[in-house]
Amino acid sequence: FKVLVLDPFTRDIIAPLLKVNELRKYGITLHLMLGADRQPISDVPAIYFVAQTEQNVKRIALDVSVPLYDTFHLNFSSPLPRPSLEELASECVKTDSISRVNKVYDQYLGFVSLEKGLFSLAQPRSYVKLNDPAAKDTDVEQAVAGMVEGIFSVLVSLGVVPIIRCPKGGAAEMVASELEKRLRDHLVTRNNLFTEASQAGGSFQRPLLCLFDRNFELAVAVQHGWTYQPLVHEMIGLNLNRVTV
Amino acid sequence: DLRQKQIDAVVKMLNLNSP
Repeated sequence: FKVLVLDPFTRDIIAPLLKVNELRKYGITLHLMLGADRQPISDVPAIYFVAQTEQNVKRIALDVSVPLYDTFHLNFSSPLPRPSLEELASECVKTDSISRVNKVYDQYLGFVSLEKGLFSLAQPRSYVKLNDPAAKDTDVEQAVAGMVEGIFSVLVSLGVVPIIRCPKGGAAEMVASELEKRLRDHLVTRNNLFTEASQAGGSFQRPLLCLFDRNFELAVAVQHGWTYQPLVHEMIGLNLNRVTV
Repeated sequence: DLRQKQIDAVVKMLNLNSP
């Protein structure tokens, strides 16, 4: 008997992957939202799978201090920044509840797999955020950082370090250079996330990652796929492989 | 298969195994 606690972002990650009955197969009898009012359940381990936001960390610290559950297994969809981890630790020490936190994991799962060969970074209105003339620098940086973190999660999951190509002078270049920096910073550490994959007989050939900018790739915007799925997407709207009529 | 890799990672997490 285990409780799974999610936030809207991680709920969208899990939804296309596992159905409720499949969650039961893995002992998850209850799945709840972090932001909702929840009753304490004693003698039950809780698995938290949430985004690495400050708000989430604060809420988790509160849950641990109550305590809402017996033990806490904390999983963040992307790496938890050091200051947030320290804040979580100090809050738990303050309320003398640190022993209830079993483990804290960085999961590198910050993307939504919709099909075998299709994923989404699940960043709504990202085009507007990047192209709005009134957008602040911090908003653009935040949007780019979100994309970089999502693509980095994909690369860690695949265990590959790609060669990156992009057009010059746009959002795609910003994403590409930040991603390159992120990869370089990570690869200098000895036991990095790509070591295991390369030792397990990973390919010596590096894949090619092409980042396109919709402003320059105008053909994409006017090209329409003539299959059932794009038709449904355009007529009714397709979200997380689901259609709401 | 990226989707399968993500499913495996999620299942590992639900089974309380380390990543």
